[in-house]
Amino acid sequence: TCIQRRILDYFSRR
Amino acid sequence: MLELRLLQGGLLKKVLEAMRELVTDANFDCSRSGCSLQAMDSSHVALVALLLRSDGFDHFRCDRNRSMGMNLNHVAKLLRCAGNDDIVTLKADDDGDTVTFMFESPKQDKIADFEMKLMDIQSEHLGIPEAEYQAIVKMPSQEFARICRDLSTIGDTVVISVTKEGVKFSTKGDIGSANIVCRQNTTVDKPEESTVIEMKDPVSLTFALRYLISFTKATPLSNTVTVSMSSDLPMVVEYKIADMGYIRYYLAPKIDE
Repeated sequence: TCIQRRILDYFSRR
Repeated sequence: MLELRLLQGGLLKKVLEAMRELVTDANFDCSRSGCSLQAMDSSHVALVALLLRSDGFDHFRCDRNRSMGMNLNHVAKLLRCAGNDDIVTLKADDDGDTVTFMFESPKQDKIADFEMKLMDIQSEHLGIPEAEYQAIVKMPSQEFARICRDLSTIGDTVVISVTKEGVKFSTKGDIGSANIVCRQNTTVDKPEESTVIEMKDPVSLTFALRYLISFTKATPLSNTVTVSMSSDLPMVVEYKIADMGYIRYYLAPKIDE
């Protein structure tokens, strides 16, 4: 199965 | 007082068309250095980052940092009332809750102004770390758009693999599968028609095609597109905006669990 990652998994809130 | 004047109003139209499919509401952040925007799509899978440097405008005055919330579809609709050759000026008072778009015909014989209400948008800024990418592909933007469109007739996802041989776009669907390979090609007469691959390590990532197709709405902004990939980062799809800045799209990959 293929999971769609999200931007917040990589970039943090500033 | 905020006053931004752009002789090429058509450029602003293209910028809005490049974003409005992905993002509905966003803050335009203006400071002395220019105008920027950062917003995620509603599913938080993609992020768009726009930069328009102040020195790219024909007149740029920003007395106080402003964050102006706008519905991008409304702005796009409004800009459709401007001719491609019109001079576009944006004006806003420091404390006002509206922005005025002024359109002047090139001969200055028609002047229109449209006032739009600003919105209060709660948006969070993300820190995008500086990164060294394993592979960077520069290619004609129309070619990239064509590949995304063609592959979407077969599948929903694309595997993009960069090796010494070139960059390969692959998809699979109910009716079959497709592979498109682009090799490095720097011998063409015009640099904007060349494909250049800078690779430190081979990389292969899977992405949802519908986001890539949204990104290609920026194709009219630039003859070339740059795709940067690393195995542990979102991909970056960048279109330069001549003499002014860029529009960058970040897209989180799909991963095998």
